[in-house]
Amino acid sequence: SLHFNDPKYPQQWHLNNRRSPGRDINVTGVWERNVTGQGVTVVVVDDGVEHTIQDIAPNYSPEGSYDLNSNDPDPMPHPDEENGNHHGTRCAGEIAAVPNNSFCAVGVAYGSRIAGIRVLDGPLTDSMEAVAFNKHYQINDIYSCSWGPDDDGKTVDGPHQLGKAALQHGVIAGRKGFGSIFVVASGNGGQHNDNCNYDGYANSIYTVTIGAVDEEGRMPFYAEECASMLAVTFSGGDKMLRSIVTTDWDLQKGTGCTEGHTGTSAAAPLAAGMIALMLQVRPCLTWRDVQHIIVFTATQYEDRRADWVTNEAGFSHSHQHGFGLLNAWRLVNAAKIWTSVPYLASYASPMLRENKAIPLSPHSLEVLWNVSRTDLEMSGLKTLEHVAVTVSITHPRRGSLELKLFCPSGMMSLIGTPRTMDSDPNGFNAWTFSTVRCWGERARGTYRLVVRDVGDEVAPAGLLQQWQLTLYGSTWSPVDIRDRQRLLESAMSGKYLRDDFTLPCPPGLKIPEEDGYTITPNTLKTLVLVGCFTVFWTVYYMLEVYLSQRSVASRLACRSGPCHWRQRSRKSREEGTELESVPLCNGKDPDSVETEREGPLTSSLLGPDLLGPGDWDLSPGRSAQNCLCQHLPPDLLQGKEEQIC
Amino acid sequence: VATPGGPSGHSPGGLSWAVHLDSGAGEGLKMLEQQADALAQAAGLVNTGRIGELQGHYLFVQPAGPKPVEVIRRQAEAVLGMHKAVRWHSEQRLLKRAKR
Repeated sequence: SLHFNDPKYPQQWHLNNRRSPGRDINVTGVWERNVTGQGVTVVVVDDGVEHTIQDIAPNYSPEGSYDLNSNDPDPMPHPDEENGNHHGTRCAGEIAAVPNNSFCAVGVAYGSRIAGIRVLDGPLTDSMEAVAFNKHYQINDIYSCSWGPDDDGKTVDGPHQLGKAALQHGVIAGRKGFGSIFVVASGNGGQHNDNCNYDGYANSIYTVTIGAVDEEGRMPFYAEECASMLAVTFSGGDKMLRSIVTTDWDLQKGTGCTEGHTGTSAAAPLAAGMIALMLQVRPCLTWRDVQHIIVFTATQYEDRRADWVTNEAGFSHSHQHGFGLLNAWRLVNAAKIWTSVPYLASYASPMLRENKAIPLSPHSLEVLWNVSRTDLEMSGLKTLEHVAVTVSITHPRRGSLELKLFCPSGMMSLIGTPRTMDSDPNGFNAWTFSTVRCWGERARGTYRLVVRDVGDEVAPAGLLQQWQLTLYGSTWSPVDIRDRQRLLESAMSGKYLRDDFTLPCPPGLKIPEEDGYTITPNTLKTLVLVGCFTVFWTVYYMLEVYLSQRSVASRLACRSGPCHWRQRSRKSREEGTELESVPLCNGKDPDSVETEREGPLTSSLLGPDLLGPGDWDLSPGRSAQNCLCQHLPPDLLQGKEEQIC
Repeated sequence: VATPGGPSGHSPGGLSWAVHLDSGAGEGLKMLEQQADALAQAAGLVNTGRIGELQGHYLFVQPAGPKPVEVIRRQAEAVLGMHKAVRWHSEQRLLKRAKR
């Protein structure tokens, strides 16, 4: 029933697919119920956001924005030679492009506020990332990050010490204590058989990792597999398939609109937009509630190559698609009735030293760790969310290694895939892999880590030095999980999506943003300029006063005999060009009868410099005020006295 | 190596270190800031302030001047590595990140 006059809206198949009904994010139903992201702020952490463009300006949030590359509050992108800094603006358009402005497109959460943090357009360090992840974190609810380490099939990297600390601080203190929502793209390394478990942003427990599917629901050529992927949503596919239509910048070759946004970069912002819709109906969802709702509501769909496996808790997961397609209608209806999950519980095994050789395929090294009821008593951990394995392995060619983790239920997670491009001789040094495939399963039992060397070496070359198992979950029991699944299914009719139905929602904590007031270089330069200007004029005026005092003093010295005023050239006097400051007083005794001097009225009104010599002298205590008054003709003084004097 | 400085952790050129100071029991923020300033000075660096919202984390940058990089690095590592209040420190390196 909704109609938008935005010229490209009909091409936005990801919002409403007329050509293949159902192949979209199923969002029009929530829009019809006025769920558009009102009151939620999404920040795009990228190369800048051109917030002046028509599709973004009305929704732009300057208070949530910053430019870390130039260290000033305005995240406008800077054109570069490759015409490349449009990425952030495109992502922003997917999230919050303004509808019915007859311009370009419509955003998923077109009622939300959009901010930008410009950080990718320049040298980037751990400390800068840490600043970015917590920038304005009481204003920004969702951080959309469509970037990461190289997807070259041989990089193993992620957030460093400060970035990790900032992600953790964000989920603890961000968004009034409900936790910042970090949405990251799973990566475009498909062609190099990369895996997003080699990307520390994607396999972090604090981030929502989003993959891409094309309009036919298949894994595009560029997409990566990954055991820690939560879900997928739409993006471009190969040449025959449509890409995402969104707002573009209008700098350089930009027209303000594009039909070519693609990659997992295009998927993550759509997910961020859908999460904004969820937060509108239930602002007090915690960062873990959001992850749970995604797991509970993502939809598995037919794709033979996807290798769907249903785990012990009834959740189906695929290394290609996570728990399935995000569906805005399901996400929002689930959010509306969701009550918070219990606190996060965790268990870490001791560091398990093995120093065992890794045999060549088809043989494999298998190591076990049993988690007993006693082990879990302290934390109360009953059912799983994320399972992490930190390993140290030596091997002359890291890409030859394959790692699998089996949960007690037998659910297998391929956490480390062989990568032909990865010839790094340094192996893994305390690298953490993770999986979400055991979500909702019981935590107790025996975990099995299987390592294989699929390389073509003649003799075993790898050594598993040590490993550690870390379980994250909650006190929810399997029964609780099943009950919640049933409750959600009952909500999918939309019966709760009414304004008169609202569960109580705590307001959250008042956490002061401890942003020390930072003076930006521009401000600094302005202050310095103003300072110099002020100093210069102060010196000038002091000099002038000093010199005029001196000249007065020299006149006083003339009191005893005739003084020779400096002959002023007639010309300069007529032109009044000669600058000279003379005192305001003639010093005559006020009682003495003042013979009115004849002379043009103007002369006295024009002030002292046109009065003749001897008119003046300086008797202390004479106020300039009296003096001046005595020079005005009496008729002028009628009534003027008060004003002038 | 262009590395950070300034409150946003960004400054043209120069070396920099991220430092995590142990905030002793009851020690106020002010005390921590003063300790950071003193430590930066001792290490021959300039304290540009706290890193984002991370309590106790500070960014020290190389001051302008003719000192050779190696000398600065040696002095900084020696001071930061030995100081008892330093829980962790790390020289900031450029990270390679790609848009997706």
